Amino acid sequence: MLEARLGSTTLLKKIVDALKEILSQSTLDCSASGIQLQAMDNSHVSLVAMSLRRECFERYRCDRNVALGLDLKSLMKVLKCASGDDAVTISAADKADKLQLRFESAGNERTADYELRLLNLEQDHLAIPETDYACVVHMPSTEFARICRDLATFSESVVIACSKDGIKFSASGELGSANITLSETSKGDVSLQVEEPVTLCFAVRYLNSFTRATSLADKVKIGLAADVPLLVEYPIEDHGYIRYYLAPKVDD
Amino acid sequence: MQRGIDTFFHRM
Repeated sequence: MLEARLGSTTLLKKIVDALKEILSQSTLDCSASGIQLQAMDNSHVSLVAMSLRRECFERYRCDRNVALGLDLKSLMKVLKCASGDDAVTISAADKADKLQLRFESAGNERTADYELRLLNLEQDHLAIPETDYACVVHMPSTEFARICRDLATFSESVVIACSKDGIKFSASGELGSANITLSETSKGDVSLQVEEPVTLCFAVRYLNSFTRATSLADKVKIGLAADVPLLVEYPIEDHGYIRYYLAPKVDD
Repeated sequence: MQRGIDTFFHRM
């Protein structure tokens, strides 16, 4: 059986919020080491990989591997029944068809139990190769969200060009064009590690969906290499992450 | 042209 307790429901809400625009349904793979999720969006252009190691939880027990197929919108509806500072415990028996969620208020005066029906979902895991990114950029997650939002006004596509001088985001369309360049800052909120310059083009609406994870982390890590998917990674506290991968666009 | 993510990451 699985039993996993988080000190605050807010964290779980943020995680589900970061997933549910890209994925409507997905499977949580629970094992002794923690909870993982991997899924493509419906159009198979992007992929989300999430990991919450057991250290993320106040209490964690998983005797046998369990796969929990979830409808994320339904899960969010249940989470909305909790206060943000409630502790949440999720549990499921082996071969369960329901997920139990228990919310406990800070002083333990109120306990609320919910059950969520589980789904039988096809599991379609992809092997993500270890990639040596030619450019790795760290920047404030709010800055990345702002750039993606602003560039979506101009075009469906954004060109990301990274070199030792900076990372440049460009978009152009009928309205006009936009170019935003960030260079490395002395205070370290933007950092660039560049082995060789890379320029790639991406669909901005996926980038905007990824920024739903902004509230999870102050910093976002971006990995770029020629002709491989873009990596956008948000850490979750000290022992977890959400990684989004986005296939580049190529010239017709 | 938009490529699919599964042209980069293959099914296990």
